[in-house]
Amino acid sequence: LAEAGGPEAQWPGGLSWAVHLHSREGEQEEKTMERRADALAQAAGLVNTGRIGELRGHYLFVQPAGRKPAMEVEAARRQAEAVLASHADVHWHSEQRLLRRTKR
Amino acid sequence: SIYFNDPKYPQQWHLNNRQSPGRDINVTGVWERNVTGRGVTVVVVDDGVEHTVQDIAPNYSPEGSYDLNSNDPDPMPHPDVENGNHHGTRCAGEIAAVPNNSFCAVGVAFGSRIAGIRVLDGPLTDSMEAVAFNKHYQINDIYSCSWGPDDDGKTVDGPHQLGKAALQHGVMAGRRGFGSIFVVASGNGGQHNDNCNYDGYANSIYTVTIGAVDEEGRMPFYAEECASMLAVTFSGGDKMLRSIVTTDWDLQKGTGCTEGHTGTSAAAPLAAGMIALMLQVRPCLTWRDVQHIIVFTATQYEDRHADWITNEAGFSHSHQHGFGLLNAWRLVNAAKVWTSVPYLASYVSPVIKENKAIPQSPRALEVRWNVSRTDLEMSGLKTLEHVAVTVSITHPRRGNLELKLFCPSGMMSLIGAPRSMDSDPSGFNDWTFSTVRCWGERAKGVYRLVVRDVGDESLQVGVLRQWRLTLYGSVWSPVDIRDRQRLLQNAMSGKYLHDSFTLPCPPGLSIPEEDGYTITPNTLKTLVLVGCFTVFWTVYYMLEVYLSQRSVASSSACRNGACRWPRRNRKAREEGTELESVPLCNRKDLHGGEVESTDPAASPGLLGPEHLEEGAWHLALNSKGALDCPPQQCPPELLQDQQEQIC
Repeated sequence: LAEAGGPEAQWPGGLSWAVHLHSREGEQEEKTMERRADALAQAAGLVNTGRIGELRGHYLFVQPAGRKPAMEVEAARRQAEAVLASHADVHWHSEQRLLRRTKR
Repeated sequence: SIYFNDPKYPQQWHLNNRQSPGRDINVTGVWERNVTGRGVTVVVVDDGVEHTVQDIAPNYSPEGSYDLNSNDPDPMPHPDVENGNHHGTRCAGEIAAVPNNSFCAVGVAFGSRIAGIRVLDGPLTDSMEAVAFNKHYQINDIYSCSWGPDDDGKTVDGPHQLGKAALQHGVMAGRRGFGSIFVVASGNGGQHNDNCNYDGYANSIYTVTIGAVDEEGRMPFYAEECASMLAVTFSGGDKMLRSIVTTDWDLQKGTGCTEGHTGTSAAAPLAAGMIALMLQVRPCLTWRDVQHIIVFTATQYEDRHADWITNEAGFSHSHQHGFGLLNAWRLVNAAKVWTSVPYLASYVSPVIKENKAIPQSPRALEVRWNVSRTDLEMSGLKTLEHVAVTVSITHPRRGNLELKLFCPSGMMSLIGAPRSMDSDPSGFNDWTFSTVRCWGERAKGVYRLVVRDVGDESLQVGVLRQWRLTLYGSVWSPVDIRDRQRLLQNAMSGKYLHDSFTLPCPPGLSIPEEDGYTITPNTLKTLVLVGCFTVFWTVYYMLEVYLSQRSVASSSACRNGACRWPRRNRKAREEGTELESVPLCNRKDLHGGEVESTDPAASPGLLGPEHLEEGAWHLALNSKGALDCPPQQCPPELLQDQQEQIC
């Protein structure tokens, strides 16, 4: 259920990455891209929560739910980074960090 | 002639200033002509909107709203310890507070619809910003964002990769392709010598950056100077001056009305409301049209402290006030007669590697780039809109740097102001500064970037590593600009501001919104629980029926082929102590005669419940005791009728 919340349901405190996939020639179907994103997330040990807003080809991957010790979290981060950095499908990726924003 | 019974309307000096005539947004004439923002939706991206407040509820748009902090469709603010989550509600009231409800105040665009996206009341990431900027972007026309990176005079930050992509996607695909309008507050870092060119939201070409002036027309203590600010409008000033009266939340200490809304936060929503008025009279204005109209109509005014300079195109700009005060009458009349600016043309220079030392003041490093006619041929770019410079500089103390850009006309823009509080040692890494001061000027010519170090000589010298020039504009020539200025001047009498004059508008594109997660987790959980509950009771009930039938079938009466189904106790049925189930059986008189159904549709031999009148139901199943008893031993009340069901 937490995974079904989509990218809007973010930041339960775990790691998350935004990923921009290369779009393949002739690839029109959103579902095809979604499947590629699912496979990529799985390869990185993450869960694909879905497309980020209206940005085609951009997906949010999060760490699977469940408390983990810090060492495991760090290992998971390294694994995810390694996979995303080297995967042919990934155009761009970035670990999500908190932003400071102030009301004016 | 405008009158409202809202008790605080007379104190809304920014709408109609009777104490200091002219020191308001000049909107009453627009209202008199029935331009109120009807048909336009403005969304406040903030800490929530209390849409149940009397002054907001009638204009609230749930379709345009969302709560990204709690992941549900309702952007109601949450009470907090600091009593601070009233911000979005106050901004919303400025835009669309309902008039003539004898409550509080009136909004600038009181005929528009107001939505809320709650995103500031919790952890915020780049991806969440990206979702917010495009949320319901075919419903929301204008996004009012009275927030940004810290205004502490030492932060350099803006939208990250996804936020930038979302802003760009918004102006390309939002609002049926005419482009979402993003209105941002320029920032409150004036006391820290901050400058909005260190804020990537404020210096973005995709946003309308609005600053503030106080009731006396002066730059308030909190306001920032900025070469990329488009215009200013009214807000609060120091303690002796009036602030903005608007709706407040009524949670915690709130009363539903406030007289204390201030900052550039209060200015941006007023601009958003005025843009809503523009969009009512001309819905097909593009995001660039809106910026052009602001540049063309904002009014320079007397302020000795401001460095007003008139550029080559005849537009006056000051770092303190942008192109001047927003004027609702001028904006709306200009919008009424505006035909769209041509496509966005741009020119990007190559990355110019310099690796040159930045000398101490008064000396300066000057680098140049010539943009020739040939360079602009492909795009057709003739006159400028935004001019951007992306630099990489190493320096041990970033705040000591000063950057000035000179357009071919000689117009100077202070794009990187020195900031005494910024001691960051990492310099600038591909940071983009921008200016609007060359708006309307010719694009061709030599651009000069002048960099100098205004700090202490004891520090290591800084180095300009590389820079790149980006020009945005259109194929409009300077003559076209002047023609447009004349056209607008002719419209300012208001003679076109009536229903019988309307320029044609294209319908816009049909762009479907991504709706992949219409079911929120909470809804999903509720549905699953209800489903489980239903399944459980279904299984339970089926078991009960099955076991009861088995029990009857195994009794001696049934083994002989005649099951006695006692007559149902109607009272018990009404009280709900009996189950309602009717077996598919023949009706047979106790005397052994078959009773045929009078319903020709009934299948012979079998009667379902639908073929039985209610009063004629002979209940098959009730209490266990009745099932187990042969007729001669059953309680008489169960054998009241001579007709029985025989299965």
